[in-house]
Amino acid sequence: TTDTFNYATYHTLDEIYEFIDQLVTENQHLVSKIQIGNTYEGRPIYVLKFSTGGTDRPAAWIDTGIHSREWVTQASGVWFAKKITTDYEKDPTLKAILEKMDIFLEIVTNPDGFVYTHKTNRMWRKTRSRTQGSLCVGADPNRNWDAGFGLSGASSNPCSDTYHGKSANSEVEVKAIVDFVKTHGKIKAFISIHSYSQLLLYPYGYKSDAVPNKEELDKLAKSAVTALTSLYGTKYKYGSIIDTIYQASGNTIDWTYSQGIKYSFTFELRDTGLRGFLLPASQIIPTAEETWLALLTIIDHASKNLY
Amino acid sequence: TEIFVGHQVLRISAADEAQVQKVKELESLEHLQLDFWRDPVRPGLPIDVRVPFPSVQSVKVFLESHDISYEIMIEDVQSLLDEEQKQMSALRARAL
Repeated sequence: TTDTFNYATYHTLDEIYEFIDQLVTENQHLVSKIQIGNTYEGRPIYVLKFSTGGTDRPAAWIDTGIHSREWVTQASGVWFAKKITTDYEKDPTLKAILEKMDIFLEIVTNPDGFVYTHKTNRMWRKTRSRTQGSLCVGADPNRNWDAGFGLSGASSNPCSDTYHGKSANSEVEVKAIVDFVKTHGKIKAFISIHSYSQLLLYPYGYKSDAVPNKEELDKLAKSAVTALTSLYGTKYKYGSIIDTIYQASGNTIDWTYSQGIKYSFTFELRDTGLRGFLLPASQIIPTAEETWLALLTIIDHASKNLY
Repeated sequence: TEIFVGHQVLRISAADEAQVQKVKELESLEHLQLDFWRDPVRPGLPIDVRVPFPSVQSVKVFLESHDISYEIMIEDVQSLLDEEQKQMSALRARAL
């Protein structure tokens, strides 16, 4: 059962998909599974919906694992899913959120890449789509969104790890989310989770202009980071993508922000032990625990400031 | 399955903009097959790069000749991957 599932180890796609099914079976009153599309190689793309009922409700979105080699993110996504089911009646903050909003969680955002990291190349980051005229495979799904697409901060070389793809939304894994977000129409907070640099970032990535809501986002980021740090003392920086790390065009949260999702954030989870993408499995649970506090802070704020 | 025996991850500290530019030069040398885990952006931000075994010496010589400091963050990537696999297999066996 999901009670005996080992959250302190890394899992394959099949194991995570079995976990998803089990979680849905055990919590039918709260959790459902939605297939939002298929990957380039034909695998289903699943999103978990946590809802206490009602229709046409606002929602928060969390995705993990868009860069396949960032294994701590998918592992944290699994932990978040379980955490919601165990806490939704016990934790007053989560309970209040779920009385107003639904939560969508996409645990493996890039399933083809994730399978490839398990079977062939642990360092794979991109999708597995083919580019006509090139022997190189895949595009960076965090450069493929229709926000400053193709500008500086992404590569036009299909062999690069930051290749932006043929055109905006050319990656079906990206397009599936785009369609879902547009069709839903009431997503109010969107949080995309990466690893590793210990950062909490808000738009923009493709330009140096300040977002219109900078003051509020900055304050919220500060609160979220404070909550995160309170658990284990993990140090995080926060700010806009371009100011805090580097210019990155065509990224997820610039697009979501452009769609009117004010609370658009992206995380870079921890690497306190200098292991980068090879974070020891013993750090999965502490990473997820501290990140959860920040997620709750952001979603709670969104639920109290619906727009 | 791709193996990473002898691949090292170096954490490079660029002291100024000129050193950042030098590391960017390295990035453009495709034959070295470098995999930047954290890109060269600005002085003060660490740069992490996975260096395949055949390029390790050239990269270190390049960095040292330009007086750019670095430390070995991961001595041998494959040994960590082996550890990771062993842990996953052990847990799977125990579960069975």
